[in-house]
Amino acid sequence: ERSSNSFNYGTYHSLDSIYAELDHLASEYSNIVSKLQIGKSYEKRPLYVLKFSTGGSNRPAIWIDAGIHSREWVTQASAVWIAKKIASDYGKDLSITSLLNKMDIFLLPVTNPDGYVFTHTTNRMWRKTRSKNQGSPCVGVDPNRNWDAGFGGPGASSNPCSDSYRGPSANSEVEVKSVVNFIKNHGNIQAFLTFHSYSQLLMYPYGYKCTEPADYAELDALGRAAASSIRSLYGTTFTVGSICSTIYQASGGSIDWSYDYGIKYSFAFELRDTGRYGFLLPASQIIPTAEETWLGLKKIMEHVRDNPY
Amino acid sequence: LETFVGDQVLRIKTRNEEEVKKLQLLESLEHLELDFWINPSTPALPVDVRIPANSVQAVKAFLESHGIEYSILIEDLQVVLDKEKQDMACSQQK
Repeated sequence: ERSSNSFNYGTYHSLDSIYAELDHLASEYSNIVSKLQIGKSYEKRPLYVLKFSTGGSNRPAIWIDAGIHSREWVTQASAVWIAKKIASDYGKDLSITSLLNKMDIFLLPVTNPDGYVFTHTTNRMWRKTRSKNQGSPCVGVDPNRNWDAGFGGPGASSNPCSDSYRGPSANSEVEVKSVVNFIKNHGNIQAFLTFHSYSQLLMYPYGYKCTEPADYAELDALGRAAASSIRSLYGTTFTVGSICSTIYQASGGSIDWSYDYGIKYSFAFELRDTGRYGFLLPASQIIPTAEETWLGLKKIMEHVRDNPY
Repeated sequence: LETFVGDQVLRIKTRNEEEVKKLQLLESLEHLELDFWINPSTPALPVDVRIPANSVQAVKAFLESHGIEYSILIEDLQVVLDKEKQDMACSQQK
């Protein structure tokens, strides 16, 4: 892979190293890539989004985020690989070129930077934010229970010491609030895609209730098409379904909020599971994981490109 | 830096709703400090749980006493974390 830098996409990196690579991508592909800051985390770390755009104003766009659960390192690593893939494929791959000639892509590779740094420096098992909970010695909120979608319902804990603590109120976490504000201010996001790991699931709403979404048929068919694209590379088999029917009822999740906000194409990926390491995927698995995920992501993005609403 | 020497991660295969419920009971026992990587939800999905070293025997005894099948996903968590750190250090040198 010809590149003017030595960033190794096949290993895990510190936050500073990832942020430096975002700068590098923005400078190496300055014709389509720019770096935005959409806010700051609780501990005042910048939340950086890469914008992939060939111009126009307020074009329909696709939102992708990774690493909302900080310990799931393969998601942040895959997002950085995918950022490079989008930038380097523009002008070469017909599908991506036609997509970027019509739409923009926004990619947030590290949604929970405080938690990510904490997993590198203090506790590798950390999954939540690092906000202080008033009246409790326990720190952090599960940022994927904090969205304004069935907030406080079943499948989230009211105990600040729990790993699935929902937080004192919806959007209490500045990391969540920053994404919500960005999406609302943009006003033309057509797809909301989020990376988690692991257990090989491709899920669509709902999690906070067990009723089918209005667009169930289309989302299910698109999810299955994406899953078969993923499987075509290394045979990794994803299960497709709604959050509630596939795993369990979980309130306050991001794709439930985005779907209820009107973003029809809302999906959550749970990336590969080698059956031996859970979310502690060895670095040797990063690139194969990113490559197969990319095929599923591309299938969804092509559908979004061809089915504006 | 928090270490996880002797912590084990078990993969538990539940056969029916009743066994799922037993695991949900286990999940509620906060003193065990269990870290569910995949929460008990449906018999179709495995349950993965990280168990602090000093709770490993108690949890295994609970599972065996209820005839719930499990395998060891990670024998000693700290070994995996040390390897991860080595990989990162070695790639940084490169």
